[in-house]
Amino acid sequence: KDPQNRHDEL
Amino acid sequence: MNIFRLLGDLAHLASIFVLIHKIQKTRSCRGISFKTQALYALVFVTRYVDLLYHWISLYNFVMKLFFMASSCYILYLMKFRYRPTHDPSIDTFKIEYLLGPSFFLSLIFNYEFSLTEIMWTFSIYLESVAIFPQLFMLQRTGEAETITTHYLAALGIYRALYLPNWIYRYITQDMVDPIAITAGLVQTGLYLDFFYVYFTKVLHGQKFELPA
Repeated sequence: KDPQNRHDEL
Repeated sequence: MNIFRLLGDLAHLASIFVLIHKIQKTRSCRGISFKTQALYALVFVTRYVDLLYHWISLYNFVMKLFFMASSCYILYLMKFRYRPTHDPSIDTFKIEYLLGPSFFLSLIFNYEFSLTEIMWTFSIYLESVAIFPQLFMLQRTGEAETITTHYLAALGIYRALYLPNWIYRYITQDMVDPIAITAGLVQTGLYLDFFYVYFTKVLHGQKFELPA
């Protein structure tokens, strides 16, 4: 599963 | 956003301000590894290309821009402004050993085999080991200016605080990011020796010195 919302992390 | 990530980001921000302050106050980049700083600049540029096509939030946008700009500014300070104070003869860690494996691992272990995803994954792997040249330098000289240790502590605390952030996100959002978590554990682990000396000596007013 691709944790898409990881891109809100720096 | 949660408190762990916010504090982590603020620690990261603080580390950069401390580093710039150290260079300008002592008018020297002695004790700072140029290689580590160059790797961080590469980490930010490869990770934050999503600025060009993916809007998340103003906070996210400003922070990403700041990290890219400040890392390039630090490279400028070290390479031009205070060049004579940088001694390449003690900054000798071979970064090929970090760049190569990070690149190949990102080709194998990623979420999607696309250019931007591989760049993101590469940046995560590279960040986890980018501190190596700096720690290697510290090991060679055996001591550090106190302000430099504050910089390193803030930088280490930043990634350490991302660990409770991931636990929190797993509980509240059911989100698991194995790539970032693995790299984050490695990155935090690399600081353990340093943290030990920092918390037991430097914070008690003693100089940062490694046992001979």
